[in-house]
Amino acid sequence: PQVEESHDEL
Amino acid sequence: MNVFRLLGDLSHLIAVIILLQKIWHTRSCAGISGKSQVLFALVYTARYLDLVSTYVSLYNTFMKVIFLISSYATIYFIYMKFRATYDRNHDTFRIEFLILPSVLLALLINHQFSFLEVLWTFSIYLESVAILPQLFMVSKTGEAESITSHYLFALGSYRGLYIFNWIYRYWSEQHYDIIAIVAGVVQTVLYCDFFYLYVTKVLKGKKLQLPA
Repeated sequence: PQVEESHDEL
Repeated sequence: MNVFRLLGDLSHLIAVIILLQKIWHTRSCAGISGKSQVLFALVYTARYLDLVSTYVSLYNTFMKVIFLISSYATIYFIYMKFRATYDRNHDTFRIEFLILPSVLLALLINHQFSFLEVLWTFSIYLESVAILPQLFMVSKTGEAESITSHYLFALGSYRGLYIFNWIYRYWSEQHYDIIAIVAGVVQTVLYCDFFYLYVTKVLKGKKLQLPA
């Protein structure tokens, strides 16, 4: 799965 | 950013404005589940801790601050300022049965076993079920004020619109976050019963009556 460097969604 | 996510965030913003406006103008939180609001405050606190560490955009920061302030303001109204109007007897959902499984699941299934990431994952799982006490309360009282059902419709639409955002982002950016998507689908499905009643009843000017 896509490892999120930072979550850009609220 | 895409139109679906923007509409979703605006729908979320409208929901919190409707709720605060309802409580402030009627000076009453009758029919509102304090437990769901506690869960939402927990969700946004756990998810928006990155406010101090990561700057995404002015919009992102502004909305996070708004959702944090509004969730705590709502709790203040329910449990302090207008606590006499809080319907404690109908707000009886055991939220520990939502919090603990979310904690366990976040520890087991996450993208990365780091403090902020596990907290983010916990907030995603908890948000998907945070509305249950409110829906449970409406089913127990058997009805909801129309303003409360508008609040629920806006709140349910927010994550429903996010699903279109995730489809769009997968198609256009090959970006997807399976945890957010699965939880978001679960969250939206939980509203389906309510959405049906809202469209068939409230929009026709009738009162929202849930089969108790």
